[in-house]
Amino acid sequence: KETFEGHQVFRITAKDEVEIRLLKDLSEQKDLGLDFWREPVGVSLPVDVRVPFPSLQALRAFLGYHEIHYEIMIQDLQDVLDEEQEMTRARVF
Amino acid sequence: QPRSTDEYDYEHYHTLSEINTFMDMLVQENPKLVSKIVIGQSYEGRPLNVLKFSTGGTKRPGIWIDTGIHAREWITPASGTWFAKKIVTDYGRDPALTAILDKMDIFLELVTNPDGYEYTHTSNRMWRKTRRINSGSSCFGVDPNRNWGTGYGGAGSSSNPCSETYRGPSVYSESEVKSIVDFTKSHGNLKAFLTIHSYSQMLLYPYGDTSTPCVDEAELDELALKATSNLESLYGTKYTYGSTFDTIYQASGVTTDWAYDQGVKYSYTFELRDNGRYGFVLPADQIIPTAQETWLALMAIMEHAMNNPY
Repeated sequence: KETFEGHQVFRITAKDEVEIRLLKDLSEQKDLGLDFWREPVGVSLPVDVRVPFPSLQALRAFLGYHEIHYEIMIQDLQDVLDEEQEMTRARVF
Repeated sequence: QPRSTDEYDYEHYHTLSEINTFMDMLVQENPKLVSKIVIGQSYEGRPLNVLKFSTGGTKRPGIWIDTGIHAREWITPASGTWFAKKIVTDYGRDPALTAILDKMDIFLELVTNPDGYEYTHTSNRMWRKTRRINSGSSCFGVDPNRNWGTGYGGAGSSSNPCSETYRGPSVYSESEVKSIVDFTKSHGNLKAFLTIHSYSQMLLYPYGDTSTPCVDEAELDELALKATSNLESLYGTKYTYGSTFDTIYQASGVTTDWAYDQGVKYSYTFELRDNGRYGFVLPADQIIPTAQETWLALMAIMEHAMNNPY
């Protein structure tokens, strides 16, 4: 069973098309293992991306270097999933 | 296990087998209104179950609703289950729904991608696609919302089996898709086609593959405004609406484009809420409010389809 300890979900807001292009290039880098929940499509829509723990540092550095704004939407995905499982188990009992 | 659909816990997410049990109970409790049709089998051999709500007649104008086509979007089958119970509860009580069912049939496929959904419960909660084994690749699965005939192979899909938007080895290669195609063609009288995804709070109409407006854009846009306004009126959840291409991005081989090109005018994709906070892991305590608000939008579209026969 795949688990997601330390995975975070970033919500990135690009301010112009240059930043959108940078994010699209990023989505092509498969080694980072990024899972785009909402694709980079335009400045009017946020970009949500699940970041595996090993890639957190690299992504933060990339966004920092290009001064692309982001917030952390989910601090630790596994915590949220554990809670989801707990709710389901509680229901069963 | 709940012994009736009254006992079923709509405020929690459920496994595939629990949802299948719910369907059987609903049919058993409402034999004159609800039946279950198996329209095919998934890649791994699971039945593709569709609930049919009908008060009689043959080949009446129909409304198609599907949820769960993307496996990790758990809020959609959870909402669909609530819709199913709402239909049997409101028929004979709510004049608007009663009028719809006295003239039309409703077909509701709760778990359109059962292999993927089961996989999110057993192995990977973040899984999106089907579970097809892609020959020549170590990556599994096809995006069932890129496998349809209209725009298949376009730039809004990927030829890479490892991509989340992999279009598949050929059009309709996914039995989960082909079964709906065959059902739609054999029925031949569907008037609305509503496919429910999450998340991002949008109501999308054709086209996704091209920026060319569809012939009925003005009417679909006006109806989308009414539907999203009704939805927002309950809990203030704001939706944007428009053609897929204009509102999000180019998406090729998608359900809504195909349905529209089959002549089903009222074809929409719903992207349900996350309220900007949870993405695909919407907490279970938001299932019922999400289902309730979405139902208002569905009712607006179904009433419009009933009042505007074509």
